[in-house]
Amino acid sequence: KKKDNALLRYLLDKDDN
Amino acid sequence: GLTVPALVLEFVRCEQDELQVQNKISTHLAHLQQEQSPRSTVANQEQNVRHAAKPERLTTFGLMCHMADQTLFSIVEWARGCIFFKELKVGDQMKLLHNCWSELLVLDYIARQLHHGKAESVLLITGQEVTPVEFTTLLAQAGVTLSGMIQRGQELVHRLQELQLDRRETACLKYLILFNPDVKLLENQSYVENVYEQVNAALLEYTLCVYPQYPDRFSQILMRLPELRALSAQSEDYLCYKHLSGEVPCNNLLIEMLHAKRT
Repeated sequence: KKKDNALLRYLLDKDDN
Repeated sequence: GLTVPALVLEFVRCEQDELQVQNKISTHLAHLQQEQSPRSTVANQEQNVRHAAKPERLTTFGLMCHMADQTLFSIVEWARGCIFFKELKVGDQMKLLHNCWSELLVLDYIARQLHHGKAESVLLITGQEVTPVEFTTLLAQAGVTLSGMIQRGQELVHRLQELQLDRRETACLKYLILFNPDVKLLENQSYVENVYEQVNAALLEYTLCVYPQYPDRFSQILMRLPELRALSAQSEDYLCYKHLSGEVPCNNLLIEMLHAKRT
């Protein structure tokens, strides 16, 4: 399940710069 | 003088630059189509011979999926910049987005048609206009379920057009959808419920202040939300079905969102 959400988590977690 | 509630102004301030989104997505899709084009490069041709398989040309449906996928990226980007949303932990942010991604997608489509203002043609997020003739052809090719959903979407556009929903109200609707108090198991449940109430109050105040001649405008607007939700649920079911039959291009945010809700 965790793997399924990897992209969204990455997008929300990433730094802006 | 009209006093627009500060919160509503803040919502509008958080809106994305439409042209920027349009450029980003149309560039992405142009690259994609180039890659998928059968005679794009010599290297591709060699590869095709080696694999003895014809490159699959992107279907209209496949293209629509990519467009929806890219729109989802921009929706996540929008949410990240939203007042209130920023304060939540990533876990709660994910739960909210898992719950409402398809509603936000449908609203994005509907709002674009609404502000496009041409009843006969459809405006895509890429800035391309689907002419009435093209639209009729698309509907005829789409099959019963998809064409039914598109027509349902057009009906919702008409209803909101009759109301003349403005951009500030559209922005409020996005927040009402994002901060859905029905989402369960949030770490910060009361915060989300409180934001929802604040948005509700701001929209009510806004409609009463800007459209005092229509005292039931607020409830008229809210009445459209269940219709939007029903249409988005139907779209999700349809996408799931298409995904199971292998027709949705893979490795994207769209599929991840589809999985998240179903597991």
